[in-house]
Amino acid sequence: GIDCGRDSRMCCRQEFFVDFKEIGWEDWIIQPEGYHMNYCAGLCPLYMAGVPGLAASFHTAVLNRIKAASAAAAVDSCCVPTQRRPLSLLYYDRDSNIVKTDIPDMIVDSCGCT
Amino acid sequence: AAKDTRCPACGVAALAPGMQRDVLLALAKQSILAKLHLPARPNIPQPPSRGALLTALRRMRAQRSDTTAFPGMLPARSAGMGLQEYEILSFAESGSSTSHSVHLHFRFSQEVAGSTEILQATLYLFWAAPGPGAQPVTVRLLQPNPTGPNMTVTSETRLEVQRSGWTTLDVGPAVQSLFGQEIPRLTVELEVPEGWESPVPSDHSDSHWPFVVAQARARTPHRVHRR
Repeated sequence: GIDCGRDSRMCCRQEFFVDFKEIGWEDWIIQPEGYHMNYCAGLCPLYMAGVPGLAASFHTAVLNRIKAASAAAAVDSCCVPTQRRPLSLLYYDRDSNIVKTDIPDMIVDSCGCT
Repeated sequence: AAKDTRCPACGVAALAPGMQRDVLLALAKQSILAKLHLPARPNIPQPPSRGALLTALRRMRAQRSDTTAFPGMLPARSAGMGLQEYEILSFAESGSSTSHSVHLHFRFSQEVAGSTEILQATLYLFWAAPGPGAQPVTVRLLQPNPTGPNMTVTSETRLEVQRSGWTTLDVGPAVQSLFGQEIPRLTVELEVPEGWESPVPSDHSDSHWPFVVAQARARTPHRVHRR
């Protein structure tokens, strides 16, 4: 997948850090201090459909040109996460117990077109 | 938003950058609370003392280096099937006490108890320096009696405390049966013969305060098979 640059228009991964102190959660979340949520943004024109991110191989690029030529239903597809990671949290619950858990699929690692 | 800039995928008008940040932060908060089954962020009545927390974490690490899964309980790391797992550290709350017995309460949150199954649970007790010779101690696990005000004894263990130090007790089945109840709270009664001193530290801030470590795993979503 591709990380978004300043002027990226195509489907890419946008960095986004959630600082728990900034949202006033640092008193009940012991670790970590925040988390890299990230999200996907950008265009997915027809010929990009179905490839992970934009790092497509030559074969895929040719296949995409054929798809674009056919352009059966000229609709765009969607830019979605193609790889995600769990978020490990250590926090106090409302009985002041300390709970450690790994929440699956919370951190977006890469994006691609559906 | 700049004139007529719309999201190519869903057609919603693009958000102004400042507003976009607020929306994303709100989304992150909602996502974390939903995955932790919390209706709102918890307010912490009183976090445990730092000394007790550090001692407990050290004990857990020492115990893990030589622990084996308890017979009869699902081994802690059985095929996790990719389900979310929890490790819960619950410090005792002092309950009623007499000259030769003391009650300790361990609460578990509804959110976790309602959505997980217990893999393993261990009670850690630190015996202060007993007198000369072995000190007999009876450990009873009590549960609220659904039909009346008293508590029912679910298990009783007699120990001979030879010297000061940590002792662990498997409380997995007792905590598992709690997790299905309205108020998931485990009560432990420690009793010594008349005239003997209480074997556990007297004050809450002592770094050897009793605690329970429970390992739980999200319940497999209930699948209805249609034929």
